Amino acid sequence: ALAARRFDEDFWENAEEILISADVGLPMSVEVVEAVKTRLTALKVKEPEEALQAFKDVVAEKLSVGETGIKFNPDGVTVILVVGVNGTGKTTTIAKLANYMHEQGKTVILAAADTFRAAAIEQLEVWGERVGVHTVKHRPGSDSAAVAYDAVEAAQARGIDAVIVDTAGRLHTKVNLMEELRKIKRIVERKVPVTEVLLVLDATTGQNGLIQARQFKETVGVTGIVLTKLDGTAKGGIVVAIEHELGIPIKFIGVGEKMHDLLPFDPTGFAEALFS
Amino acid sequence: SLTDRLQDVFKRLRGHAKLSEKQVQEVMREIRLALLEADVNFKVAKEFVSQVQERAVGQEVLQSLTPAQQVIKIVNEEMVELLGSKENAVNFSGKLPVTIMLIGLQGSGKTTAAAKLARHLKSKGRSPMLVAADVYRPAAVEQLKVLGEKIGVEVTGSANQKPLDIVEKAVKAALKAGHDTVIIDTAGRLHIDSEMMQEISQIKKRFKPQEILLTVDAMTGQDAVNVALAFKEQVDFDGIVLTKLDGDARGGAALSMRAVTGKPIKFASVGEKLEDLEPFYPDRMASRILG
Ligand SMILES: Nc1nc2c(ncn2[C@@H]2O[C@H](COP(=O)(O)OP(=O)(O)OP(=O)(O)O)[C@@H](O)[C@H]2O)c(=O)[nH]1
Ligand SMILES: Nc1nc2c(ncn2[C@@H]2O[C@H](COP(=O)(O)OP(=O)(O)OP(=O)(O)O)[C@@H](O)[C@H]2O)c(=O)[nH]1
Ligand SMILES: [Mg+2]
Ligand SMILES: [Mg+2]
Repeated sequence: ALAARRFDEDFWENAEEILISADVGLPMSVEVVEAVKTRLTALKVKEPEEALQAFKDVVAEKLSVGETGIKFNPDGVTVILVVGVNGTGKTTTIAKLANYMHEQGKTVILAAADTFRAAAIEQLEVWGERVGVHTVKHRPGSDSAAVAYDAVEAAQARGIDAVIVDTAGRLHTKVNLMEELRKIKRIVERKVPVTEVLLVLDATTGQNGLIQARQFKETVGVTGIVLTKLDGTAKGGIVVAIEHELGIPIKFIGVGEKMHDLLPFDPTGFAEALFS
Repeated sequence: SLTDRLQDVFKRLRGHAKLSEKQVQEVMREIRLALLEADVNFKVAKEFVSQVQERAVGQEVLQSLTPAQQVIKIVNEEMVELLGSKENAVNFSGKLPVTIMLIGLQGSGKTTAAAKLARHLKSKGRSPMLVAADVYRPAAVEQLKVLGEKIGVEVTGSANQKPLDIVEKAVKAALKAGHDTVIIDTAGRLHIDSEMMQEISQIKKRFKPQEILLTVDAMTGQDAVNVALAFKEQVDFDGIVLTKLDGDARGGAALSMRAVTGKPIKFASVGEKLEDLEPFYPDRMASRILG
């Protein structure tokens, strides 16, 4: 590309390294660089500052897939199923999301469907109390799908707008655990469609994040991503590859451990932070 | 796999008596690609590849009859050597109770690892006590208590006390009850949270743990280097516990952290059950990283 020749090899190598160090991954970084080169040629750009803006624009555009915001069920209870591998921040995100929806005037109850991990139910209950929403729970070790089903039934009985279902962390490589997730969704859908399946992804995750997204999407159909722990130093660049390949929108980002540390996803802000 | 890819490259380059600089770079690029794919930090990958190149060129393997195999052999050897360490044992010397502290980012697997270590040490004839010093996360103390109950290990701590006081009480109680080991679970924290980093520095200063272990999730990407360096510089630690190795993350973070901090990886956590803790095997890790 003609414009590319105005910038030397070092410039493009440096740009590629910024992307790689942000966990964008090598193949996607190459793709972004190519897209920028094309754009700079078309715009006849000469200044490095303008090139930087082109990088931010290309990344922001790649992340502007799909609709953000929770998709509500027009004819009944809105069910939000929250999934992801171990320790990514699902339970905490649910608390933040319940608070967010509460502040938007929605009534919400929580389903403690992680019946496996030590003190998982207690953890969600404490959060529920802090937010001011009810938590439906069974005994530890009981059937996760039954908890989710009961929560939807309770929401229907009381005219509650939404149920957010907390599930146990699970590695996408564990076939039986992924099958359990399918079962939870299937059982709930006997009552109402699950309008939102949120995959909670840790921003510190590297290339495995793309594999996680592929697997969870294939198993239970992911409608949105919440990218957590962006208050750390990790950039979460793997979402660029995820959105590019799978078209799953990022709906929210987690920026801390408190109830209010949840923000709607902003592609421009994300691209800005990636290059800062 | 990297072997296949290198074989393809060498197939294309066959018939050349001596590889040009550009052709050597083509071979090295495949290795760098494999490392980046495996989440090895890009600076560490660059350095590693240049070392491999030096050896490969120096040993003239690139012109040999089986160049791909020879290059892979060098890559594997370099990686096993870098990942390995002679200091993999837990330090049990010094006055009782031996104190072990787990630190790390949020969700990396500290609480589970603490319980696993307690179970492991108990099976080796030691008498551990678990200390729940995470007073922030909802039901963190309960979590450790439930795990402790499963393995018959006493757990002290409560969310209404300060971490320093919890540890002080625990050490006294341990000595009184005849426990020879105290394992401290701390709250997950960001390496850029100076207050929280101060907290574990203070615990270290006052109680001088014989072993401070940094738990790191095996799926951590490029940021692993920043995290490990920060924990080393602000608190310092003795070893790493790499967690969630039962997944399919390649685990390149292990190579990055070892290269940049020089700290050994002491344990591998390979599942959610309390028996899922293994010593770290550098050769297995090298094969995993190389795919
Ligand atoms: N700094 C930071 N910490 C977070 C964020 N989200 C969650 N955490 C922390 O990450 C840790 C794990 O959060 P959980 O909500 O328990 O994660 P989980 O996915 O439910 O974990 P499992 O159920 O065990 O799989 C906790 O210490 C949270 O406080 C975030 O956006 N920023
Ligand atoms: N599959 C798998 N899961 C693990 C492993 N180690 C821990 N976990 C799971 O990862 C999640 C987080 O583990 P915790 O022990 O709560 O992590 P933590 O570092 O104490 O979290 P915070 O205290 O919030 O910082 C839990 O769901 C654990 O069961 C492992 O080796 N393999
Ligand atoms: Mg949880
Ligand atoms: Mg913990």
